[in-house]
Amino acid sequence: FFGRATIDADMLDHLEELLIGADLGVEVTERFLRDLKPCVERKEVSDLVSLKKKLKKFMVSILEKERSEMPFSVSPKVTLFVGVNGVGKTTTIGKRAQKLKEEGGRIVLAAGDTFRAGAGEQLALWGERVGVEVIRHRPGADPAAVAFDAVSAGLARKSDHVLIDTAGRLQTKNNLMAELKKMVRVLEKAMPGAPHEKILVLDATTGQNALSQAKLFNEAIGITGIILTKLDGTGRGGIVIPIVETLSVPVTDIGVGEGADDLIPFHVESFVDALFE
Amino acid sequence: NLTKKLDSIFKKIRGKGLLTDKNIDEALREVRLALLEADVHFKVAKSFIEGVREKAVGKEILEGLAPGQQVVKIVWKELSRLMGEEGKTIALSSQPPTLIMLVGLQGSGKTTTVGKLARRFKREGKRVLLVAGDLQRPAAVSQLQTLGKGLDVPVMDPGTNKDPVIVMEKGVKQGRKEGFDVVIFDTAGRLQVDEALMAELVQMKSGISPDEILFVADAMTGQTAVDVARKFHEDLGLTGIILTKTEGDARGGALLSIRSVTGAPIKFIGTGEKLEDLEPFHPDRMASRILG
Ligand SMILES: Nc1nc2c(ncn2[C@@H]2O[C@H](COP(=O)(O)OP(=O)(O)OP(=O)(O)O)[C@@H](O)[C@H]2O)c(=O)[nH]1
Ligand SMILES: Nc1nc2c(ncn2[C@@H]2O[C@H](COP(=O)(O)OP(=O)(O)OP(=O)(O)O)[C@@H](O)[C@H]2O)c(=O)[nH]1
Ligand SMILES: [Mg+2]
Ligand SMILES: [Mg+2]
Repeated sequence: FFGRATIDADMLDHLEELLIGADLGVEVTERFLRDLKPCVERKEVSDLVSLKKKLKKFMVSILEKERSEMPFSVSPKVTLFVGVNGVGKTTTIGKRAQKLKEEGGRIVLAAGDTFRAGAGEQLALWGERVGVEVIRHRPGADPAAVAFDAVSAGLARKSDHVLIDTAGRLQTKNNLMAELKKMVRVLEKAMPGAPHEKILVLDATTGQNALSQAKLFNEAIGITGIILTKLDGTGRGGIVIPIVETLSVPVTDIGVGEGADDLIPFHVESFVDALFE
Repeated sequence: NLTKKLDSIFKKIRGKGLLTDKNIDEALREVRLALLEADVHFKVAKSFIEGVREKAVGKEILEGLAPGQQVVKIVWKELSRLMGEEGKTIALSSQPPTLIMLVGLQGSGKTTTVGKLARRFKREGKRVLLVAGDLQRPAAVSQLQTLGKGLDVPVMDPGTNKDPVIVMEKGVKQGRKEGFDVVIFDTAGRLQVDEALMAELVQMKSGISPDEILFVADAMTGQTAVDVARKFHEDLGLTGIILTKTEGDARGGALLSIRSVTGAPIKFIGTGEKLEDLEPFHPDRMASRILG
């Protein structure tokens, strides 16, 4: 394949295992390894270290391509958080609220998960911890109504941000995806242009199914950003590479723990370096 | 799908003969691809393929079976063997209460599964006590209490106790004292690389001596499933696995990875968010979705 003594089959196998092991997936891994071939033939790379460097370049160019810094001067800015069950949506909202509060913002949280046991209480506790108001209805209430109320409250109080929590849902459940679409329509009624951000929360321990999650959530409501959680664990989250490539949507932040300060901006270079560890 | 791919590979082989290394290579590449796309760990996939190759090479192409079918048959057999038997549910201890402890990563579905198990045992006429051993996640105790209320199953109140190990030990005492048949312990989600929290689990185990330590794993877990399961198993000695969120389109290859590093039987699968959504494990159904 490469025809050089220094770059041999073992080296390629090692790289393949590295990338597959980081959940990049077979398709992207094989494509990257194929794309290395001309670099080797042109003698741009000659050993494992330079092969890895080249691979990192491929990844960085995919991940950096989509960084769109939208200067949002709308008020309140409404952000909807969606994703499958247990990925860290509620916790991420708490963390984001903490960050925005530190920056001096006025924030309203919406307890849009009216289904799961303890969901409202969980967000209420986060609201208490951070010191921001939480709009909550009783369990079983219409989630879109909670979202509507929260945006109305945000408009009335001249808040800077409304962060909306939603119930976890598998992307293949049409009725639940329809509920999400309805929430987006209702938000548009509450405030034209809302929700200004639609964040898909992905768990770094998730494998290839994250592709299906990204595809179907995007088809349903249009995703504007991705937050990747639990990167303090051993999941590498390499799946965001094919996701960012196909969705053309940036990863904005990463979750690195369960505390209020454990949400940090996504840094492409450090993320790619970590994939190779 | 995989069967069609294998069939087309083997169409080229006509008549009787042996399954050779060469014609098997191509087929095994397709199988390996299917496993990796299904989130099976690459090492697990590799050793699985080698196992199939050993059993396939040099075999007579059996009368009436297309060579492709024969390889598929071997793959199927090996996969089912790896998955383990079906219907291995939870046996009740001869000395009640049976103590069942649920462990796993953050968000895998433990608390909900505690509720599901409680509902199942209650419907079998057993008296169940739930112990809220997660004192760290906001409203985790409240979540379990809400589930318990809905089932009319008591949940032990941790009170002002700050130490989950002590709460778990109190749970055992209360379970014995009040004659419960089953006590189910919820624990906080934790990373297997968090040494302090893994040590806490080991402390809990020695404090309560559970009959079952069930690893609750998310069906969509990727390559890291091997590392996670191995560590939980090394530290605790898992007696069973529950795979959650299986009703979606995740292929569930993590299950193969978890099985191969723990050898623990799959006790149940979670098939939804409601407390009734707990089903016994069918290895053949799981095998077909992993193979795609
Ligand atoms: N280690 C770690 N744990 C996290 C992170 N983010 C969230 N978690 C934990 O993951 C678990 C699930 O978090 P939640 O915020 O309840 O997730 P969710 O998506 O809102 O869950 P549902 O509403 O039930 O769908 C909790 O135990 C969190 O503490 C992270 O970045 N690192
Ligand atoms: N679709 C689906 N969702 C499930 C299933 N089991 C649990 N869930 C959901 O997964 C999410 C997380 O469940 P929890 O029970 O809070 O998970 P946990 O492991 O206790 O989380 P931590 O205590 O934070 O570690 C919730 O939204 C549950 O409703 C299942 O089988 N299918
Ligand atoms: Mg939530
Ligand atoms: Mg829990």
